[in-house]
Amino acid sequence: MFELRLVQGSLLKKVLESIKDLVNDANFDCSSTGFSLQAMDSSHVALVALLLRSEGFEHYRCDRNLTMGMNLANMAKMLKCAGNDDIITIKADDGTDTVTFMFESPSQDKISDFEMKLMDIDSEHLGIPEAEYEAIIRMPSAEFARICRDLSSIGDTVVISVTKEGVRFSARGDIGAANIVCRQNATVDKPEDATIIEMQEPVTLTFALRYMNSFTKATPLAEQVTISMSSDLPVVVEYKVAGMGYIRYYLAPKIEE
Amino acid sequence: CSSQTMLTEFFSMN
Repeated sequence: MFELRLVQGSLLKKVLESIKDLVNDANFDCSSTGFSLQAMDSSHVALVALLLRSEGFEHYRCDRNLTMGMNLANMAKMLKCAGNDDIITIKADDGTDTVTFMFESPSQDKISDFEMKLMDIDSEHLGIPEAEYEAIIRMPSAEFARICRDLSSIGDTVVISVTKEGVRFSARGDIGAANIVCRQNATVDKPEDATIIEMQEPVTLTFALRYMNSFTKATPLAEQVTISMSSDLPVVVEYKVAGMGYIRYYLAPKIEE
Repeated sequence: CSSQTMLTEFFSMN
């Protein structure tokens, strides 16, 4: 039997909104560690890794490891039926091919349950080694989303370049070119407004903006985003999920031919 | 002109 209960159900709604455009079907792995997922987009260019630790839930029971294959668009449809203040419970019994989502209003005067069919998914799990990154940028997530959105009206790709001067986001297209430079700024009133750049080596990498824009769907989850880069390695774009875990997106770089 | 690499070029399949 597997059961989790999350009082702040809106977090789960936001998590689904952050991954459903990137991945169609995915296996959720349930274990004593927590509720997790690793899935690639259909072209094997981007990957999303989600971890919600068991300690972050108000109630978490997992008698044995369980993999639940779900269509994320359908799961998002069901979670959309939960109110933003609702408590969400996810339940699955051993040996059944369904999962139940239960939504309780804060005053307990409305209780809904939605049952969804599970599916068998052949998942390709990638082994991602721990890496020391040459440059790590922490910046306001809304600012990063704004930059990706603005640059996608100029071009299809973004060149991200980290130097001692700061981090430069550049795009080029038929109508012209754009450069946005963000400098380190740690002297802000609120820590969530800070931009911190840790650089061991200067790094320049090119990425498809379509994927970067898709990652920024996670912006409502966290005030800050962390972008980790090394030469010739996929970038990691990470959003923390309120003391419970993270969503990490990996994106393979474009290379000059 | 640039070409798109794939994640499987960097990470191994488990």
